[in-house]
Amino acid sequence: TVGAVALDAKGHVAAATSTGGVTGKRWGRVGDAPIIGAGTYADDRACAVSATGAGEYFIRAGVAHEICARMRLKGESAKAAADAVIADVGQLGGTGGVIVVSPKGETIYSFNTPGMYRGMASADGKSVGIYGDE
Amino acid sequence: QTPWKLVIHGGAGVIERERISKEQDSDIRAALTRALDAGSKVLAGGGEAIDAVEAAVKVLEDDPHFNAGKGAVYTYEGKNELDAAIMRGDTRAAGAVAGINGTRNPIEAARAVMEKSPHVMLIGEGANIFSREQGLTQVTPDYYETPERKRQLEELKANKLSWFDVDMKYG
Repeated sequence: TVGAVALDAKGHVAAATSTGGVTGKRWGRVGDAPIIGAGTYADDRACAVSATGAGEYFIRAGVAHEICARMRLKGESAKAAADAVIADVGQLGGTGGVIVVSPKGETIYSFNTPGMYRGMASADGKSVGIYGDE
Repeated sequence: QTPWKLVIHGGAGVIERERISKEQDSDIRAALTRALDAGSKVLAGGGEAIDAVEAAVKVLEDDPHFNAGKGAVYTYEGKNELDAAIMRGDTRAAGAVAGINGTRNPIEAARAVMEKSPHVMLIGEGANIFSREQGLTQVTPDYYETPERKRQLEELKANKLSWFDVDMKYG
């Protein structure tokens, strides 16, 4: 799964996610990526989220919307909200990660897997990472 | 003006140094950098976040290292079924497609659903027809094929592993 979230100069956020799903899927299986609110969500009042992971768990946790809702209604930071929701996914037995950007300019990764292909950019520069300890 | 920001991912899972060659490591980092460059170009020029995320995702869809577009994993029947979604935060307009094939960049199909239809999600052959009607670039099924994805499917079938055991790079 691949994805991107962005904050533009006008203060608007957006999210996009694209995937092939899981190897050997059958019966028309669909994961979280195209489910608005599970794998993808954007709301200028809170944040934009794109997820990658074991899709069924992300659907059950409503991951992307849940992160935005925690930020909007509880006033949590992007990091606190994302870590809490990924922890919840872990409690259910799922693994994966999210990327988040907020209108305030917060940019975070949160994942409970050993690694995640990822990158971040701003006017100050850019960085990419693969392994968990980078 | 708000300082622009862009974050991307190319999948998560059991990604460890001993399982990735130096060449693969280098290629993956280069692709991630190209995706950042594509999105950054939009944002640095004063463009919209929605255009930036689409531009970044298209780069990753076109790169065979990632499970999306070219390089997508196989279904049990040896086909590719692609899913994508896009959403803008200012209006909460959203579009998604599921189980499609034939569209080179599924994220374009998701955006077309958002902007050119009254719906949020289209699936299967109906979504394929919609994509063609919108004039999006179409490809033949062999476009998505990569030897590594075929090997992963064969390994799954041979070992009767669960879906999540083969590669552990999720989608």
